[in-house]
Amino acid sequence: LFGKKTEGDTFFEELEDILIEGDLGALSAMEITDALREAVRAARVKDREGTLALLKDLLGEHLSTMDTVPDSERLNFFLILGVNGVGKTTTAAKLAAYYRKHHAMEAVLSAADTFRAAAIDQLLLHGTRLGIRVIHQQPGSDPGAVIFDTLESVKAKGGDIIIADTAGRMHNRSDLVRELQKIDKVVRSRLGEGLYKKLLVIDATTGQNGIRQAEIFHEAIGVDGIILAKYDSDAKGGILFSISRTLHIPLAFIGTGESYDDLKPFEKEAFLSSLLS
Amino acid sequence: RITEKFTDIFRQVSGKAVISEKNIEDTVNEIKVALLEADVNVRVVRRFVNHTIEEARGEKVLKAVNPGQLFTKIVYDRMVSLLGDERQDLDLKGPDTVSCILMMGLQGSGKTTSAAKLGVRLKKEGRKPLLVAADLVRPAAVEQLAILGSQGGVDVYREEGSSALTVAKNGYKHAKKQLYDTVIFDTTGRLHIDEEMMAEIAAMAKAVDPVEALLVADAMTGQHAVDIAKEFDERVGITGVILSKFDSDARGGAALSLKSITGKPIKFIGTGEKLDQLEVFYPERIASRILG
Ligand SMILES: Nc1nc2c(ncn2[C@@H]2O[C@H](COP(=O)(O)OP(=O)(O)OP(=O)(O)O)[C@@H](O)[C@H]2O)c(=O)[nH]1
Ligand SMILES: Nc1nc2c(ncn2[C@@H]2O[C@H](COP(=O)(O)OP(=O)(O)OP(=O)(O)O)[C@@H](O)[C@H]2O)c(=O)[nH]1
Ligand SMILES: [Mg+2]
Ligand SMILES: [Mg+2]
Repeated sequence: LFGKKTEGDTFFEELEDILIEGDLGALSAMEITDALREAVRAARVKDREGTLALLKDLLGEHLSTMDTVPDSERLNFFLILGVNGVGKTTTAAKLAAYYRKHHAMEAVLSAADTFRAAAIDQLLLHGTRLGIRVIHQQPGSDPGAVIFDTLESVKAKGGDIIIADTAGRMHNRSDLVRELQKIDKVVRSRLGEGLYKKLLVIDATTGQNGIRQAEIFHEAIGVDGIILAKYDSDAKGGILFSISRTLHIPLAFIGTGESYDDLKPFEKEAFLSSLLS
Repeated sequence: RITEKFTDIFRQVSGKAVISEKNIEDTVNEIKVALLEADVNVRVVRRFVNHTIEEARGEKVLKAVNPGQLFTKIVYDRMVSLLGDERQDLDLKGPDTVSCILMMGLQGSGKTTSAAKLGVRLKKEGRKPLLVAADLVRPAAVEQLAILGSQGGVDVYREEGSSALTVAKNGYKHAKKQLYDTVIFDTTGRLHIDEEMMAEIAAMAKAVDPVEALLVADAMTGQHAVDIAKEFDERVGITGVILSKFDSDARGGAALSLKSITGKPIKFIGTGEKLDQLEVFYPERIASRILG
C-alpha cells in the first residue's frame, strides 16, 4: 500500500484498498490480493474482466448460503440474536412478513427481549401493523418463559413458524452469553420435532469486531445462519467474507431497509458484484 | 502486540548509523495492519503513517537503548494528541437560558440511550434537562425515551401526531416556559446517504440552533465511519461525538477516523446499557486500545 509502485502493482494495490474499504480487513485483503496475483499468473489472465472473474471465484469460494426454505411438515423456530442495535427486532418482523408472503406460512412472533426499554412494545407494534400474533409477557420476565409460552401458544392455536426476538447482548458479556445459552436450551428441550435455526444478525457497517461477535456466539450456541442488516447503508459488509471463511457459517438473508419488504435471501453473485463495484 | 513487533524490527537497528529501508517498510506495514485491523479508515491510516514514519528515521530512535519501545511511544503519543481536544466538555450556556443538544446518527447507534444518559449526567451536575422525543418514526421510540427518562428521573416532552420538526420546536418552547436550562433532542436514526432524512436533521438543527450537535457513533463501526461523519458534519455540523458501545471489545479505530476527518472532539463514550454508563472520553484509553 505504501511501498514502491510498478505498473501491474497499481491494479493490485487499488484492489487491496477496495477490499479494505469494504471491511474485509487488512490481513484478508492482503491474502486475497496475493492469491489473485498468483491465480492471474497461473491462468495467464491478461485482461481486467478475467481478473475480476478470478477474484469473484476466490472470494466466493468461502461464501455459502443457507437454505431459507422452511420445513412444511414440522414447526419452524428461528432464534434471532446479535449485539445491541444491529436490527434484530426489525429483522424478526421482516422474517415473519417474508415467510407469510413467500411461503404462505402462519408466522408467530415471540417477544423474548424482556430487558430493553419498550422492546416488547416495539415488537407488538410490528405485530399489529402486520396482523401477526406476538406472544409476550411483562418486561423483566424470563426470556425462556416467553419462548415456552410461545411454543404452547402454537400447540394450542396453530402456527407454522416462530420467530423469536432476543435482547441485544455484547458477546464479551459472559453473563449475557450464558443467558443466551439458557434460551437455546429451552428451545432445544421444548421444540421437539421442530426445525430450529439460530440466526445471527450482523450490522453491515460493523468492522472487524463482527468476526469476534460471530466467533463467540457460534462457540456459545452454534450459529446456523447470518443475516446482514442495514446493507442499504452502502457499507459493503466485507466482514462476511472473513466470518464465512473462518467459521463456515452460511449466509441466510440480507436486510436493505426499514420496511417489511426490505429482506431477501442472500444472493452470492449480487453480493460479490456489489463488493467489487 | 505492536510493541513486540516494533522491538523485533528495531532489534537490528540499535547501534547502527541509519535505519534501512527494509526496517522502515516493515515498520510501516506493522502500523498499517494494526490500525486497519482496529478499524481505522485506510485514508486516515495513510495520513497517520506518513506523519509518524519520519520519526522512525530520527536521531532519537537510532540512539535509543530500546528503539522499538521508543517508537511505540512515538506512535502512541501521536495518536493521543490526534484524539485529544481541548474542547472536551459540553459547551453549554448558563442556567438562565436554554441550551439545546441535538443527538443524531445512524440507525441503532445508541442515540436514545445516550440522550437519556446525558440527561441523567446533567441532572447530577445540577442542571435542569428536558428530553424531547422527536423520533416519531421508529415503533415505540417515544415510549423507549419515556421509560428511560422515568428511570433516570429526567422529564420527557412528547407529543402525538405531529412532525419531528414540530415536536422539536414545541419541546423547545415548553422548555423555555417551564424553565429547563438544557433540551436534549432524540432523533430518528438515519443513513448519511438518505437525502430526505439528512435534509430533515439539517432543518431541525436550524430550528433549534443547538450549542451541541452530537454524532452518536457505534464503536464497532468499520471503514465507513469516515463517510458517515463527513456527511453529518457537512450537512448539519457536528460539535462533538459520542462513541457508544465502547464496552464491546471493538478496538474502536472508528474514533481515530472520526476525529481525524471532522476535527471534532469525542466528548463521551458509552460503556453499557445502564443510564450511568456514559463516561468522559480519555484519548489515552482509546489510543492504547486501538494499538492493541
Ligand atoms: N437502514 C436500515 N435500518 C435498519 C435495518 N434493520 C434495522 N434497521 C434500523 O436499525 C434500528 C435498530 O433496529 P432494531 O431492530 O431495534 O435493532 P435491535 O438489534 O433489535 O436492537 P436492540 O434490541 O436494542 O439490541 C432501527 O431504527 C431500525 O429501523 C436495515 O436493514 N436498514
Ligand atoms: N452495551 C451497550 N449498549 C448500548 C450502549 N448504548 C446503547 N446501547 C444499546 O444499543 C441498542 C440501541 O440503542 P438505542 O439507544 O435504541 O439506539 P438508537 O440510535 O436510538 O436507535 P434508533 O433510534 O433505532 O436509530 C440498545 O439495545 C441499547 O441499550 C452502550 O454504550 N453499551
Ligand atoms: Mg431489539
Ligand atoms: Mg432511538
